[in-house]
Amino acid sequence: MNIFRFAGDMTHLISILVLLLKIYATKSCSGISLKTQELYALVFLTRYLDLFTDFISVYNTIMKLVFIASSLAVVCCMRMHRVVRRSYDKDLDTFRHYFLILASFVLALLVNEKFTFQEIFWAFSIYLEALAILPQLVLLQRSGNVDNLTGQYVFFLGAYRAFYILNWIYRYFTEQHFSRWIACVSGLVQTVLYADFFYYYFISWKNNAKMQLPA
Amino acid sequence: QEQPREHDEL
Repeated sequence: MNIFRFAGDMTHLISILVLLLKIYATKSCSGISLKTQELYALVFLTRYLDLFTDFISVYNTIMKLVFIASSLAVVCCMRMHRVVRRSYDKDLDTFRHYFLILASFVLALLVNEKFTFQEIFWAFSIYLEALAILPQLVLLQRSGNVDNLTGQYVFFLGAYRAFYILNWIYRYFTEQHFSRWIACVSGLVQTVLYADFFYYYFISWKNNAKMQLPA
Repeated sequence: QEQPREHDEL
């Protein structure tokens, strides 16, 4: 464990807490893409298949459980909760996310570390995570204005993978056999997808104005 | 240096 990875995990945890805060405090999920939440639940369920077979550390196990439980809780809340589900922007959240699932799975069959069940699903989860934010970014683009908590949620969600890139650079220089090129390339793509969001987020923060995405 | 465990990251 290094400081970059720990910072990344904490940033990821903060993004989840901000999302839960937004939904429970405002009893609304407006501006949140249910499709992105479903993709993230799938990412965690397919990445942590080794949850009960490979014990790495208490921290690792607890964080995996937190990520799986929180992503499923958000999806269930957005689908079932009678108050929250009414505020879902159903007609704006129309990204065809099934194509992202299909593309990630095909790519995982072609490019993986080992052609085994667990490795293919691990690579699938890495590729899917890189693309999972697209429905959310499209939804924000369409709705134009971004409320503070939603903006912070997306910002922290993007920032966590940037910390992981620093972690991979650090591990590359400090560990002989370290090579995680699948995660590195995918993590880079993931972070780049946030580039324009980060730009407009920074502009709104600098001008202390409400965040506006160009329609 | 022991081989780092596969997928020891979240």
